[in-house]
Amino acid sequence: ERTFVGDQVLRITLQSQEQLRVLQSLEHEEEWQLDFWLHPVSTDLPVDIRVPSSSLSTIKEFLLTHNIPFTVIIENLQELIDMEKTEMEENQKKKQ
Amino acid sequence: STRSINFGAYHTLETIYSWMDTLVTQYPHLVTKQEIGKSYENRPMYVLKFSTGGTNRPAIWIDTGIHSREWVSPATGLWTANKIASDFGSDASLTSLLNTMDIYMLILANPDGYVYTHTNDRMWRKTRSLNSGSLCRGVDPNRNWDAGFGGPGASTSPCSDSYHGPFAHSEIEVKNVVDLIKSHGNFKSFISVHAYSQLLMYPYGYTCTDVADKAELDSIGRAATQKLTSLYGTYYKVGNICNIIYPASGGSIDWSYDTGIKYSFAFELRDTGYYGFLLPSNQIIPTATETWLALKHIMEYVRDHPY
Repeated sequence: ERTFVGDQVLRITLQSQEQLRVLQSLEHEEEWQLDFWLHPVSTDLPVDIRVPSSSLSTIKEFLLTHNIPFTVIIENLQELIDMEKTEMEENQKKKQ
Repeated sequence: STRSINFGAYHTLETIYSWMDTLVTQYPHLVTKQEIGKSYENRPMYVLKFSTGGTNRPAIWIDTGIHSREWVSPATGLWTANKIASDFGSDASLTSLLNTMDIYMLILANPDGYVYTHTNDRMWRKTRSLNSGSLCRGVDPNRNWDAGFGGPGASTSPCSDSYHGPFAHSEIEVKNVVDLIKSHGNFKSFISVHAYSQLLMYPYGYTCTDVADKAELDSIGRAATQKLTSLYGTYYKVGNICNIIYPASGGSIDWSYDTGIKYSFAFELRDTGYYGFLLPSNQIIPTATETWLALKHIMEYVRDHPY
């Protein structure tokens, strides 16, 4: 089973067309294995990116270099997945 | 009994399929379960048909869970199916709707992907079909419809999450729906439910050209989301896919609209801003409840505006 230990989800609120273009260029960046949950489409909508733990420092540095502000909306994706799984297992037990 | 399922929890495919049987048992004169075909990995695909009788009545289509990691979508579908069944006979508007129209619900539009998110990869989005010449599996089932297929906003790479597939309707899960809609021939509305980002969209995605019915669809969408927002204040944006998100070819509601189903819409359900695809289960019922208000508005409009 694939795990996501240390993967974070960053939320980026774009403030300019230039930042939008920078983010759009990231969509074609395969090396960092970014998973766009919400794609960069306009400055009106936020961008959510799941960043594998292996690319975290690089992507954060990239955003800082381009003065693109971000917040971390999920600190450790695996923790949420584990909680979800535990809850489902408990529900299943209750049902049985 | 349907009372034994917790609508405020996420469930496995087996539990959902089993629950469908209990719903049919509880409402035998309203609900039937129909197999529309098998998935790539040979799982049955079931639609719940809500009908009070008659042959080939005008119908409304609702699918949930075409992207497997968007769990709140089928969870909302489950709650909605139960709502339709339990409110029939007591909700005058819904009752009149079902006395003239049928509703078809496909709660797990991508069963293989859904199972895969439970067993191997919670973040899986696509189908599970093998791609010739590639180690990467799966096609984005919402880029695989015959509507500007292979155009902008879809990837040619089998390793991409938005891979459009080798040809339109290559995915059996898509073809099963296409075959049903075509053979039925009398669908008046097609609604696809996704998550997340709080949008209500209408065609097109494969081009930014306005559809002929843009004004009407926009007006319906705005009225529907106004009702949705009235419950908990959840804010929705309304517009065509191309302008509100981005060009995305091969989408289901573009296909349905071009097939002649005027009232084609796609929902992106709620997000608290903190969880994305991992929306906590305590958000399921609030999400479903607010979505119902919008869905009902669209369905009533369809009932009242035959074409």
